[in-house]
Amino acid sequence: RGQPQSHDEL
Amino acid sequence: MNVFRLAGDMTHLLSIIILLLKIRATKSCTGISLKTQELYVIVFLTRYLDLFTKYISFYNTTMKLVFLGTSISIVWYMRYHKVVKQTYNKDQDTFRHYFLAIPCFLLALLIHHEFTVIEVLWTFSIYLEAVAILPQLVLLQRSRNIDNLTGNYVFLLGAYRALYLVNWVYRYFTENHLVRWIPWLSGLVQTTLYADFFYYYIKSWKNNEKLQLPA
Repeated sequence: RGQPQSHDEL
Repeated sequence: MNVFRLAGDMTHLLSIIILLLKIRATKSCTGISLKTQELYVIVFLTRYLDLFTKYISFYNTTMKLVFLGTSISIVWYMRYHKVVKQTYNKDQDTFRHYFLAIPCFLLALLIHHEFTVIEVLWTFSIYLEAVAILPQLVLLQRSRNIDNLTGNYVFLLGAYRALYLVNWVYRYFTENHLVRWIPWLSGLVQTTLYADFFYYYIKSWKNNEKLQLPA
């Protein structure tokens, strides 16, 4: 599942 | 940003501040696992690689710098400060934390969202954070008496990820059911590892007695 994860959390 | 995530971040920040206060005020790190602190530095370093390449918000960047700075300074105090390092329970803090890091890294190589350096290392940091508390919990079981600051530190550390779980539930329902299996399952494992500590911590708080973990 190549969902580019937007790492907006810490 | 939602209130659960903000509460989680503030709880996490508070736990680190309590630990720094304990070390600086008492010039002692008795009962604190250096292994766990070193794992946290690795967690933050591998998680915040995009600190300078991806700007999310002032809050996000500031908190990342604070978490990196405080976790590195805690390891510095425990390793190099002439007074504090004498109080480190070297002979009790024997957990082989590389036994934790290596499987997490291999797992990140196998299970991730996309196979890029940033993403695999980010995934590694998620898996590693889930188990990073183990050396600390083992040390607490070996320590005869756990001082209040250390107990509060571990409690808040466990509570922050529990609040993140609530944040993920909230985001699932408010952000068109976006699924994030990796942090969700890791966060669940992480919080579950604190279960028995939470039980004894709340029991000691209710009965107003010294916190003691069964050996």
